[in-house]
Amino acid sequence: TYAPVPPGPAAAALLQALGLPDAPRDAPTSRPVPPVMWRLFRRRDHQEARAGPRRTPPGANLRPCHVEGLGVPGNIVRHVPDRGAAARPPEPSSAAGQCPEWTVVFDLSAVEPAERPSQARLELRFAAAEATAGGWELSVAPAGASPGPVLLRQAVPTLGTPVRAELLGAAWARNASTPRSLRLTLALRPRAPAYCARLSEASLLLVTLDPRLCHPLTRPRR
Amino acid sequence: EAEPAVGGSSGGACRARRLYVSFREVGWHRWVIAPRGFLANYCQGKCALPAAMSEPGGAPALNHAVLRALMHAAAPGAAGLPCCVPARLSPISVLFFDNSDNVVLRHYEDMVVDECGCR
Repeated sequence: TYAPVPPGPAAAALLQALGLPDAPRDAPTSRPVPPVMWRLFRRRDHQEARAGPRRTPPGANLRPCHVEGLGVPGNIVRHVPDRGAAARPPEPSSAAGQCPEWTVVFDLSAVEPAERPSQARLELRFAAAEATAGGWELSVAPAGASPGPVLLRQAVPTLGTPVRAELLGAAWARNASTPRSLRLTLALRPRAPAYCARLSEASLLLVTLDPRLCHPLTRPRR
Repeated sequence: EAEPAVGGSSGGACRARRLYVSFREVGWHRWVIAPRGFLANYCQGKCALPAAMSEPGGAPALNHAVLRALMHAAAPGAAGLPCCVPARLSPISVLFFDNSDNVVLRHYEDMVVDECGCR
């Protein structure tokens, strides 16, 4: 028997239970699913399938509210796209001299106040005209009218792979609640004179734990 | 999509029955990326004696449930039978788009009924 869910209070209650204030509208067609999110889903799904009925009880090898693929506590992982990309002027493929700065903006309004962040990982992809001997240095500062203090500096040996920078504890106090949006100014400078690189993609991988939904591991019954 | 209950309204002894939730059927397939659905299952069945005496997997039944089943056998009008409810549940994870165009992986505890018991 098939039973389509009637819209109305039942569906609203189920959405509420799923932590969704309302059913998201149709999928944003332009948004491909990032590979990191598929990897995390498949890893979790595989574990849950293995921990299912008539096998080892879930508590034995699957820690509830822990993101195994990232090694941090959490029950919600969000891949947040950079809103600032649309407003950035097109850059020359390679420029010498003073390298540009970029402003990235992450809309975090979907995060509920009760959620505790356990990881906020900046993921950046750059395009560079050429490799540079000494590598690069990434700096991250709060964006605003007057340039804020640099919150994070990180050596970047190569631009061939995504550049990842953990913001929690640097650009974001660990026990602070999640801001409604995060605006940062990024700069990438070559250590030796070289052409500047171009920022081709920025995103934020945010892991949070909602303590209301994560009960402690159920003890196997004696 | 549910397994039809057999043998009248209670459908035999208390046990987990198949219930597949298809996100397409509930109209969520456009924003739920994966899975396409999942086996939620549900509990149904009688908790009269002797069913109330044994739990799945050989675990001892709850004394209170046995007492209630005994009471019901001795004096049906006194107290109802114990209820057939989930005794062990599993989580699932759902990958979906939210209204801010984020791709979200959310872990939900207690979504799949693995075992039922009389309580």
